[in-house]
Amino acid sequence: APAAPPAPLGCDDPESEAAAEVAVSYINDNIHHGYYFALNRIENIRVLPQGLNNDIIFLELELLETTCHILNPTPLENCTVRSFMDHAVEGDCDIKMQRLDGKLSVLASKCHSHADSSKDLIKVCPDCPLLTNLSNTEVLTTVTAALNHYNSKTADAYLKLIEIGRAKIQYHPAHVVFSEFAVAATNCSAAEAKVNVENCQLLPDDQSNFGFCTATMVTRPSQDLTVDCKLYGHQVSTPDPGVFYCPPGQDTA
Amino acid sequence: SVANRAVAEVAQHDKVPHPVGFVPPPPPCPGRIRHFKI
Repeated sequence: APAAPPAPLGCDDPESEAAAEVAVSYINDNIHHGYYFALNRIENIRVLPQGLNNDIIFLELELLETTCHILNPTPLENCTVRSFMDHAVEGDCDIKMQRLDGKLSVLASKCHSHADSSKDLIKVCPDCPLLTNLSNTEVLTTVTAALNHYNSKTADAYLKLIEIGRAKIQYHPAHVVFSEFAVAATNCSAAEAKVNVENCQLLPDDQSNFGFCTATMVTRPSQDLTVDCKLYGHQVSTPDPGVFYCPPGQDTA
Repeated sequence: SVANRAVAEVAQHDKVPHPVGFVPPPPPCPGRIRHFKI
């Protein structure tokens, strides 16, 4: 009699978790904008035996955005998942994998990311700021003012904007714009940039020094701007800095 | 009433009681939530 088929894998089985770990690592290695994602839940797993020691695995994963921008060299396990109150962004991914002689590899993946429901957040926290479009005029104004302010105060390298990662606006009790953006050092000092900013170029990839800034601009009842930037230090590999931003809600394959 | 009792006895017989301390296994999917429910 033929052998009985193996019992289907459960989503919390060690084999499923091992596959999910490989898949999340693959997804994060292929993100070109925004923040790293961490696993929240394995939604489903199906294993299709192809022959001896050869399986095709279909995984459905629910991911959550972390606070680590992709230019941040911090290992994923040390990155904090954004809280619900921070208006979390989730990612739903379908991944096709192969397990050949016990070795897992990703054959294909498709992810869709989107912000959690604003209505759900407002129910819990009526005054919490909500995520807004990255091309919002107030957001662009805040980022420009913040970077100019930072560059005017530092004697170090002149920083250029790489991409805006996140932006939120709070309307009550004060009108506040919160933004986060990635930057990179140029070959100019801030003083040199004042003379001719056009001459300031990003450093070559192998000398790049990226950083990350947070800025808060209050416009009502009074006006105030605060900005904080941290440089990560020299890194070897870099993404393509040619595109400014990639808002949540885009499919990637 | 005899027929009714027979049916009732069969139904009772099919129901195997769980041993003391039995915890039903969790559904195989979806898996556990690591951070928070969306």
